[in-house]
Amino acid sequence: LWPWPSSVKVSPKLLNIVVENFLIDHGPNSTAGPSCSLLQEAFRRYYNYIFGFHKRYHGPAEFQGG
Amino acid sequence: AQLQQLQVSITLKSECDSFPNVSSDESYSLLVKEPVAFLKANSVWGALRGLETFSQLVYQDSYGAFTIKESSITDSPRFAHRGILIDTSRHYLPVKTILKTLDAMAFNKFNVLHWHIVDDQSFPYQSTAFPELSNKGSYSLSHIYTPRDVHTVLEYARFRGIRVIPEFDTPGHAASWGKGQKGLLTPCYNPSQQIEKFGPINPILNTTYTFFNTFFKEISSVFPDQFIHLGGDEVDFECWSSNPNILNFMKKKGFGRNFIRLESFYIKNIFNIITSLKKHSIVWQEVFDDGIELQPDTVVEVWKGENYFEDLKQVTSSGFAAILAAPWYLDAISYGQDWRRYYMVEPLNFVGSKKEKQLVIGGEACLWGEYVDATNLIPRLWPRASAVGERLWSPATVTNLDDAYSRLVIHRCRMVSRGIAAQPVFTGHCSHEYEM
Repeated sequence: LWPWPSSVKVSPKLLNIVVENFLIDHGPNSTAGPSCSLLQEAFRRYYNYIFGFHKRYHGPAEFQGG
Repeated sequence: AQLQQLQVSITLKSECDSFPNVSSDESYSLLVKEPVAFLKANSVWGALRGLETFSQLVYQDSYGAFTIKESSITDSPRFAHRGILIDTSRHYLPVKTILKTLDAMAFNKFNVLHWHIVDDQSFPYQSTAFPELSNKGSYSLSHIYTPRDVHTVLEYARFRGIRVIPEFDTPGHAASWGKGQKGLLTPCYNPSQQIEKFGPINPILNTTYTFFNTFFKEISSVFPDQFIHLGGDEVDFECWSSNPNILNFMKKKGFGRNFIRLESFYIKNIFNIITSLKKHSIVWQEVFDDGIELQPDTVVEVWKGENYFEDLKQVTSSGFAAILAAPWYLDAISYGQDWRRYYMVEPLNFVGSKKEKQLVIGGEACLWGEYVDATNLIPRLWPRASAVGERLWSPATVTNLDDAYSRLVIHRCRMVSRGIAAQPVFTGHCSHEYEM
């Protein structure tokens, strides 16, 4: 992580992410929603930062649930 | 176990359609737990910071699969003003390069772009009120920032929670202004004849202040931030002292031959214009050092490298807010890991009360443009500015250089994978290099 956050607790438990099913979305009680273009664009941008490189060079990982 | 979603919740006023400001709340909390991760922030500015942190938690192994560890993070910045200074006068920076710099700033949680937009060498800012300034003062008509360019930079920055503070440095560093605005600069004499040379802004003419009234009215409407950087550094009095009209004016005013008093007269007039436009000022430290009367909310930027802790002490003990730039002039390059030197600066390492230290609102990594243009700005700035970024965001206790090195190497590779040509920290490789 950079810059290092104020407080970080990380457990050894590993979660898998299936790119095709993963979603960044607004919480149900959020005061911002789909009309907030700043956040919509940020969701798109960060989804691409996280997985976009993968899409360009890998295609979907062969990953089955369980 | 799978993570299926990241839910982002803004808990207070979203500020979705606002511009960030010096008191924007950038705090967030992030809980990564099966099957849904929760990112909570009081405003969109904290959400942007949290999204960056979340993106750094996701790991992709060499088979292309993605994993993330269950984790819980609460975070907020140590300093509110975490800036990058770029200089678009010595060398013009294409808008694309500025946008790329804004991308990298977001990856490093910087929140202020200090745009030193004009200076002696060129005047690329295209003013609507005074188009001749860039018509005559820019390197060429393709080396300008149109109103549309400026709007693009402002909106791109806003989408990343980054403030844009423009600097229009006067009375010194203003040679390029004179090409487009006749009569604005002081004509120099040698000894009793006027020569083809101009000095600082001419502070004795009413036309000067009429011009600045109109000009700063435009600037305050174009640039949304509450602050405008007025410069005020390195004023050369030689030309003023050669001009008989200036000397007569000073005599009438009772300034004698004290040119600092003339500079003070000028700066105060400019301050009054800025105040009338409901904006606040940032100045370089000379304005404070010269004893010029500052308005209470003026921010002083400490840039002189010799004794900057003493300067911070002087500024804050006088009750003014300060920004630290002195130890972070990244245009000065050397061989080796100079990021370590930037990283180990402790901005509050001066004698002062708690209240005075709270007046240090942050710092800036500065990349002056004498030897920097679009070909080398990004590798010069990153990841060296990342060291400044962590010092201004993270708690003061985060200083372990070995730990920082191992994280910075990964962070640099991550920036490279996101299209930022950050230079290597030392030796080694990036995992994605093999896949390319």
